[in-house]
Amino acid sequence: TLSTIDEARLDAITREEYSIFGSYL
Amino acid sequence: DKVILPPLPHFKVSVFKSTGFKPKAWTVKVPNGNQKRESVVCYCAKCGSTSLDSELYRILFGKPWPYSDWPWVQNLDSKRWKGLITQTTKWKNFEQSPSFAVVRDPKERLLSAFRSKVRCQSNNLADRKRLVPQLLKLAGLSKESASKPLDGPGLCLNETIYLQALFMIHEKELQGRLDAHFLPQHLNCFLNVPPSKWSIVTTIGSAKAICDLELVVLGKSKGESCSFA
Repeated sequence: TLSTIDEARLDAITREEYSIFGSYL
Repeated sequence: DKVILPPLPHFKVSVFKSTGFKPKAWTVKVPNGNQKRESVVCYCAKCGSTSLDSELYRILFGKPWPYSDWPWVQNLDSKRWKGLITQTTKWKNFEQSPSFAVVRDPKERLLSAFRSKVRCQSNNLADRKRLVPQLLKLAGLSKESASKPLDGPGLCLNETIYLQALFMIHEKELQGRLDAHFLPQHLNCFLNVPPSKWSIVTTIGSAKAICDLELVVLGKSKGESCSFA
């Protein structure tokens, strides 16, 4: 389980990828 | 308890493209009567690429990859592929050829890269030796931020430092210089062509991923091995 800060960083660095091809996952 | 981070800057893909980076996409040319059927396949590192390369070999040659030494199945430009595959360099008229791209959930992929490449109980010590210093350097973190592994030489990272390093690299807009295992997926297969222009965009977990690969490469699917374990 990630800590809240780790989770926030992971969210931030993957946000653009999800916006571009998230619908294909 | 939610942590609010400052927003990351908007990465300028156009500037990255001007660096001359070439996406690792592959043009497959299969004899088809007097002509050749041409297709494009692309998958990111940590997206099941080794398994997909093995399946591609089976599709093209009708047998499993028979070699156990270098060059490995992933070296798609080796002589073992009999010249059927070349790195894609032309992206004009892309939509005229069938195409196949594999994506993976971005969070799952980055955490998988952590487990196999940089953590202190890593699967690949040679990659860790190379990749940990690269990540630290790009992030501007000192070697003291890293840990000493018990299972080999060099340095390793814990999860917090790994994600901090990646965040700092994105903050500095240096993500285009990341190794393929950490490079955002939209900077590879989709750098020149958006997902909507690929014939098939799928995940390794899709039950018909291999059927789709066969369909794109051969123009038909034999219906065998359609599920992908």
